[in-house]
Amino acid sequence: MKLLIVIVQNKDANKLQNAFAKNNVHQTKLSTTGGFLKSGNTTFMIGIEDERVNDVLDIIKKVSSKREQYMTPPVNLDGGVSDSSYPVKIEVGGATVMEMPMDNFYRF
Amino acid sequence: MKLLIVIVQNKDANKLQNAFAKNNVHQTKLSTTGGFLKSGNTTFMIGIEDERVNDVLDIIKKVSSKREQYMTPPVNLDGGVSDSSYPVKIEVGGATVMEMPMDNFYRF
Amino acid sequence: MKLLIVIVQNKDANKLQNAFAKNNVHQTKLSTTGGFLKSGNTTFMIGIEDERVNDVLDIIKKVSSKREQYMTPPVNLDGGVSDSSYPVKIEVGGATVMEMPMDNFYRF
Ligand SMILES: Nc1ncnc2c1ncn2[C@@H]1O[C@@H]2COP(=O)(O)O[C@H]3[C@@H](O)[C@H](n4cnc5c(N)ncnc54)O[C@@H]3COP(=O)(O)O[C@H]2[C@H]1O
Ligand SMILES: Nc1ncnc2c1ncn2[C@@H]1O[C@@H]2COP(=O)(O)O[C@H]3[C@@H](O)[C@H](n4cnc5c(N)ncnc54)O[C@@H]3COP(=O)(O)O[C@H]2[C@H]1O
Ligand SMILES: Nc1ncnc2c1ncn2[C@@H]1O[C@@H]2COP(=O)(O)O[C@H]3[C@@H](O)[C@H](n4cnc5c(N)ncnc54)O[C@@H]3COP(=O)(O)O[C@H]2[C@H]1O
Repeated sequence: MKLLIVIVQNKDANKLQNAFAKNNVHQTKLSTTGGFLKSGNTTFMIGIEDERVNDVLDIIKKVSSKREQYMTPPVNLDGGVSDSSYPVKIEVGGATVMEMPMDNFYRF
Repeated sequence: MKLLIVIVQNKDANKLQNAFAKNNVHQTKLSTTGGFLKSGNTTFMIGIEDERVNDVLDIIKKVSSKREQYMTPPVNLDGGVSDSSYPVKIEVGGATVMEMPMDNFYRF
Repeated sequence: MKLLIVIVQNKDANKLQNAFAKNNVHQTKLSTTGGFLKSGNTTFMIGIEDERVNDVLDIIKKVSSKREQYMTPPVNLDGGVSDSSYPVKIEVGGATVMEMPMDNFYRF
């Protein structure tokens, strides 16, 4: 067994939680805070058999990898047309995963 | 030293915390969420000497193992007597424990 | 890579978070509860390269070691002068650190 500690943005947390449940990946969720940006994020703890680690990593990659999205910035308040009302590319998502060895797993 | 990560239902959390404190088991508590049922549960982190791991597992077994309880379902609102006002057996409690190796333990 | 689990009093948490960020130590913060005193404290999770572990321990020692502070106890409510309005020595701070082995670290 291994313990996977998975840190993702809150925007990806629900999708990831549902993908885990659908694939019978048992998980516990923690509300955490990013140390640098000081904003809320989500950490999953997953105790998983060694031979299923790669399946779980594939789910994480598919749902919450860093990716580019186009976003139209909010129109500036005085309503003027600024050249920034054209869509800009921003980076969202991303996952940090720590794979930890586990000596024993018990259920009582 | 080992790190025990212990996940239990909220209903067993206080009893377990008191049993740990009484037995001089140092512990830190986290409020967590079950990934499947999406309801709140409790996770304990316990740094403990290797030779005391079994004592701690005994405490967890005694206080928070899965067990059956009889429960009288709430009377249905229209007050009628239904055959379901007889006690039914339900399953409560349960603990998931991950025993992790620890390289060093420091107190500053 | 190692995972450092660092438990400190809330009063030291912000200073420690800023010291980590300034020294490019990546970190995730959890709000936790002390098992014995049942009061809130702070836990950091830090995935860090093996050769930087001692640098991180030095930061923790400098910012949040147990130390003595002088404190003037609040004046008793009836306003009388009591001998306890002279400063007394109290112990504050302290850090508990668990250094855990890590098999793999991924960023997606
Ligand atoms: N080794 C590690 N150990 C424990 N937790 C870890 C970790 N690496 C990442 N995390 C967690 O994952 C979140 C996202 O990290 P990411 O590296 O994608 O994105 C990071 C990174 O690109 C950047 N960053 C973090 N610390 C930095 C620093 N000291 N200087 C410059 N940029 C930093 O800011 C983004 C947000 O960081 P934030 O701390 O708010 O939130 C982090 C933190 O909560
Ligand atoms: N390997 C592991 N890694 C990390 N955390 C773990 C874990 N195994 C259990 N947990 C944690 O312990 C709680 C109770 O698990 P238990 O297995 O007793 O009881 C579970 C299990 O019997 C069942 N269950 C969980 N996932 C399922 C799934 N994908 N399909 C069907 N049943 C599931 O639902 C109950 C409640 O699950 P929930 O996720 O809400 O809450 C879980 C979860 O927070
Ligand atoms: N091995 C371990 N595993 C997991 N978490 C650990 C740990 N050792 C310490 N901690 C965490 O660090 C906090 C401060 O511990 P410290 O040892 O400085 O200071 C402790 C200790 O001096 C004392 N203490 C703890 N348990 C005790 C007990 N059963 N009997 C007597 N004194 C106790 O009370 C202070 C506050 O304890 P509290 O539990 O509220 O808060 C603890 C707990 O959240």
